[in-house]
Amino acid sequence: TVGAVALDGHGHLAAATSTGGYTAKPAGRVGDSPIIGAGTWADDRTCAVSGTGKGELFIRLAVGHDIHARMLYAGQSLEDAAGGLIHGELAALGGGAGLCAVDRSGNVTLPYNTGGMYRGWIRGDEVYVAIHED
Amino acid sequence: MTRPVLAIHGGCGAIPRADLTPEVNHAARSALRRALQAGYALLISGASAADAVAEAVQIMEDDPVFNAGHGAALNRDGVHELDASLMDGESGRAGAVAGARRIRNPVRVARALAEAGDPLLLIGSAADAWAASHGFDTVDNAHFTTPARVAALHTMLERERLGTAQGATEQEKHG
Repeated sequence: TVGAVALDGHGHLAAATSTGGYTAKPAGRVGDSPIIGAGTWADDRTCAVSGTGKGELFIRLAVGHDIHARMLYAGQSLEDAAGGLIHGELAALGGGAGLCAVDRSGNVTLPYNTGGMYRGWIRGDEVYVAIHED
Repeated sequence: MTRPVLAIHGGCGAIPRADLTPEVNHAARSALRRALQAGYALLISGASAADAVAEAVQIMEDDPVFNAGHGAALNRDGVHELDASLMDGESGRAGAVAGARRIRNPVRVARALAEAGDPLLLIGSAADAWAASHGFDTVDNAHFTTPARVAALHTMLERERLGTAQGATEQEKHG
């Protein structure tokens, strides 16, 4: 699974996700990537999110929308909302998971609970790319 | 004006550090950089966030390192079924495809469905047909296959036969 989130020069957010699913999945099985509110979410009031990992859990927890809701209704930061789900509910359910997210102020978070996640961000002259801790 | 930013992921099924060869390490990092630079170039030229995320994801769909598009995982029948979506935070519009088998770049079709507004989500051969009728590249399913995914499928089916599928790594499952 691959994904991207962006904040543009006009202050608008967007998210996109694309995947082949997982190896040896049943024919016809669909995960969270095409499910808006689960693997993909964007709302200018809060954040943009793209997820990766055990799709069935992202759907059950409506992860993308839940991060948005924790920010909009509970006033949580992006980092707390996203990290809370990845290291909290998703980890507790035993789901390998990760995501990239950006908020309306341009803060970025890239949490994951597996051994590594291909990830990166770019802002001005700064480019960050990592797989494991680095 | 806001200071633009773009962030990406290439999947959390990263190869365990011990198994990461210098070649794969380099290939993955350079692909991530290319995706970031392509999307960010659009942002600093004034394009929208939706343009930037579609561009970055397409770069990764076309790179065999990642489980999407060319290099996607195989289902248990040895077929690629691709899922993708895009959501625009300004308008709330969204588009998605699921179970597509012939769309070269599913994220592009998801973007077009977001602009169309309705239908939002198309599945299977209907998604493939909509893409073709709206001018998007369609290819044979074999276009998405790589030797690494064929090997992963055999490994996973063998694990199932031996009853060890639970022990599969994120990398074996997702690549």
